[in-house]
Amino acid sequence: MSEWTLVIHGGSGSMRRGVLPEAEDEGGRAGLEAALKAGGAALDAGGSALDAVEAAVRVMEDDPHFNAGRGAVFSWDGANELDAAIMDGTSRAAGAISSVTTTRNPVSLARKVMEDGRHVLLSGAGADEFSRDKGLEQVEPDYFALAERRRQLDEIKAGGGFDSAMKYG
Amino acid sequence: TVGAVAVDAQGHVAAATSTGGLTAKRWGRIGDSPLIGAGTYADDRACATSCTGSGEIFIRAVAAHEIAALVRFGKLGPVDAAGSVIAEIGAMGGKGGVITVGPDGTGGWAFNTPGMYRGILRSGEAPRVAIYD
Repeated sequence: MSEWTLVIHGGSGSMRRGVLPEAEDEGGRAGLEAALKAGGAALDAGGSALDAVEAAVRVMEDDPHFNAGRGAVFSWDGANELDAAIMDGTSRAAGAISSVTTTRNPVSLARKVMEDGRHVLLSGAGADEFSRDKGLEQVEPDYFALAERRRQLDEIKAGGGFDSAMKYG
Repeated sequence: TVGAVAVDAQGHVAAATSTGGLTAKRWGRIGDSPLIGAGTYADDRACATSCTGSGEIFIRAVAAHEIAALVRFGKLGPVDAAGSVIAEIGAMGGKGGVITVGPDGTGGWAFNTPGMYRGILRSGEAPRVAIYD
């Protein structure tokens, strides 16, 4: 086989047409195309599927249109807590992280967990410490925070909480 | 939630998922995305899958691994398997979607919510993206 395929999804946190402003719609489409381009470039260069999925997800993590990395939603306590996972179908090696707060690209931290090989899922402050030990790019928590996401949190808290929160996942 | 699945020129598959979770999540809530088998799974003998949606339902359905099992043992194609699992998730009260691809390049998506942003690119073809379409 000499051909490859890349498929992506990118959630904005809005579930209804009409709620999404036109500029956000256009930005989301542009972000998806950029992610496909990044992953496709890796595959065109002979890279692995693993390289491609990491490259594509990193683009969407950096793009504020999506609920991951920069642009992630807020927790009840007003923090951006990030989760990610990656898995290699060849060996079924896998790595995952949850509730990290300072790693710019959580998917790359998940890959470091996988490549380290001792564990599959690290969480919280320990995962942040592992990230620093592995030399991944660190950012201040404010890097992830956007005003629109804060507004969504405020709206949900004003409405009483969890049920209405399903709009923004 | 964002995610990607791919099959490379050697026929190997991989999956990745990344998310901020659910707005106003409390008590250390974790969804399906970082749980291997629930929100993310890859197996060259079946397919690679990344999920987005009602995390608690995807966890209970072990969605990504269930799709792989339907491909490996049930002999379904990845997209048909994905459709079956999304239908089951809907019956459990869940909403969301998955992307999936097999080692032979067969792939696509299944979802039961109108707003899943998605895209696909195959070698030698133009990219296709869709929102609500």
